[in-house]
Amino acid sequence: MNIFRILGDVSHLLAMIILLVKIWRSKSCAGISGKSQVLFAIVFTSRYLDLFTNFFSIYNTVMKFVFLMCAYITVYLIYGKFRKTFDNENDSFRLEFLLIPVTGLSFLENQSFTPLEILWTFSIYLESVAILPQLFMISKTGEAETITTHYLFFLGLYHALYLANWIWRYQTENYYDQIAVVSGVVQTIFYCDFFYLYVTKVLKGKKLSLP
Amino acid sequence: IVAKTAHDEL
Repeated sequence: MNIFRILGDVSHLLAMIILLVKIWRSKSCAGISGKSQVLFAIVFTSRYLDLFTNFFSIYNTVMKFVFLMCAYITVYLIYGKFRKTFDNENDSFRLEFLLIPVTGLSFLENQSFTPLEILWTFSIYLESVAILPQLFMISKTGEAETITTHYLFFLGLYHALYLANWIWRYQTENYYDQIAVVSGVVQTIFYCDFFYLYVTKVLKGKKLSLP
Repeated sequence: IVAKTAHDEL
């Protein structure tokens, strides 16, 4: 495991914890797209089915378990405990526009045509677009709470670090996984616009609001 | 290129 990979995982975990703490402390999930969070829960569920079939390391098993728990707790807080604060009106991204192409593509373009492998591929493709309902919500309302932008920043940073991890692995192990790399690049591109706003506005102490 | 046998990343 290289430094980019471990920092990527830490960023990912930090992003999820920031979101949970934000919701828990403010007792509100205002500004958070429940749809994106449901998609992430589906992503982890379909990807980590190998918890039952493969053992890699204690680290791998524990992290997968923690990621799954974070995702499910977040969904529960949004649609359960704090559902009165959930902004259903502005969370209006049509999920079928993501789920249908992603499902189709995972059947067409995968490493091997087996149930677990198709589900893994589905999870990789879905993860690359899962944040779109959240970004759509921000563009619709025209603003985001600063803490929400920190969440998005660490989520984007995770992807950027994973790209560095793949370059590193390609150089040192001659290893690469085309499906993961292409999806990772696509996903990181979605964050570029946000990164720009984050650096030019949020880091200078301003709230993220769109003109 | 190493043949991929399993997904060891998160």
